[in-house]
Amino acid sequence: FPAVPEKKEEDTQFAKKYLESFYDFKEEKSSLFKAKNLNHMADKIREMQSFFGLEVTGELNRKTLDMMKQPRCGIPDVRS
Amino acid sequence: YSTFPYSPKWKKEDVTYRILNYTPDMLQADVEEAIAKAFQLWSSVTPLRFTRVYSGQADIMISFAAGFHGDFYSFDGPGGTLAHAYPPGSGIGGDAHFDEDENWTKFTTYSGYNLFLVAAHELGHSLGLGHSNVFGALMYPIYMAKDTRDYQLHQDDIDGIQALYEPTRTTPSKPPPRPEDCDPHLTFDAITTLRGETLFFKGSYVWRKSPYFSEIEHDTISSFWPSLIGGFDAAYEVDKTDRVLFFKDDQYWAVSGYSIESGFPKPIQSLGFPTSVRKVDAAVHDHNTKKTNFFVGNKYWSFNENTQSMERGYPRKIAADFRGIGHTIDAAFQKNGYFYFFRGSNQYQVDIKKRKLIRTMKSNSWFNC
Repeated sequence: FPAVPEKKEEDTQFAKKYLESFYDFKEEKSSLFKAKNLNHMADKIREMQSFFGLEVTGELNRKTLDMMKQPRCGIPDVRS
Repeated sequence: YSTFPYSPKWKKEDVTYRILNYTPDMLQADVEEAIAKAFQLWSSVTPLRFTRVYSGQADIMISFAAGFHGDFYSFDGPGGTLAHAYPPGSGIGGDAHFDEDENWTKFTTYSGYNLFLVAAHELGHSLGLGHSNVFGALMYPIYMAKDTRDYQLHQDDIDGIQALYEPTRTTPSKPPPRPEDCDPHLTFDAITTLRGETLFFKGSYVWRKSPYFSEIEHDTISSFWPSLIGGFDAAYEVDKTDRVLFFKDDQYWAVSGYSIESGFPKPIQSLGFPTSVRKVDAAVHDHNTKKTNFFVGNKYWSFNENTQSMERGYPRKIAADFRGIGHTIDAAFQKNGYFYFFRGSNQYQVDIKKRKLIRTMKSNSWFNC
């Protein structure tokens, strides 16, 4: 079944935090940039999927989330 | 593999480290052993040498902390981020932090994280490596529970660290060849009994003579006590307490079998030596009198193991009380009512009670030469 909306939102927030910590993702705070943010986040998801050898879709699917929830080192995988 | 931007690295081969605090999840000796083994992984494939210091600033400061701990990267409670470390540099550069909210373990279990594995990864960062996307490499960012007995670095890790620090040049990945058992010029650093066996130490090696086997076993010291670097000055066993003490420079360690007692090393002054004594040449315990003789230069001290204090009237001259064995000693042990003293490639058998020289032999007479 599709994930219930609040679970989806929770996962999205978790993923944002993960991408900020390890993939140098910076979200534009202003709501004017909502579409731009979504694209930017999709790019960062693609970067993370590529690093871990997952299928590169840019979507926050189950496998990608599971990988994000693995215990890991706190150092970024890519850096500016 | 990857490195940090501009590939920072240590511009020297001798790097120091200091363990600032400990996790309550493990014995201190096990934490020290895990850290020492993690460093050994990297020193075995580079010219780097790691020395532990016990005070002041070290290049790599190792600590356990939870949540916010004074840098910009707070930890996040159990799971998630386990640890982090900084690339080589001054100040926080090189330091490694471990999340105390995790359960740290000596072995790989499913109820915690193997400190050796995580430390080996973090120290890779402390030396300048970034993350690797090679599954199975130590520098892969995700924790992989593995059997760590005889753990080997992945080729990707070796390629990465050797891109920063050229491959092992002067120090071959294995210690210099062990001297021949029957070399007539063989000398020893230290000798002790241990639970009925006799251990002969030289450099990073130990010869192990057991009453149960005719063969002499050859090992490296680190295979018994990974966090002890070789080159002991002296060693002796107090059989009644199943304790062996090792001396190196102005420090000493106590072990019981393979385990190093917590709280060690201690300064040799804590035994009662004056600060003028910077190292012990040899030590031997007389289990009849419960006294231990410490040999320093041409003198010796007597230490009462019961009262844990030096006896009055010492130091005394070795030549005055042990006739015929000369003025200084390299190593000593006691067996079957005799002291065996070693100087250079000679060995002197002395009757303990009469302090009388019985005979002189070659130092390696115990090796069935």
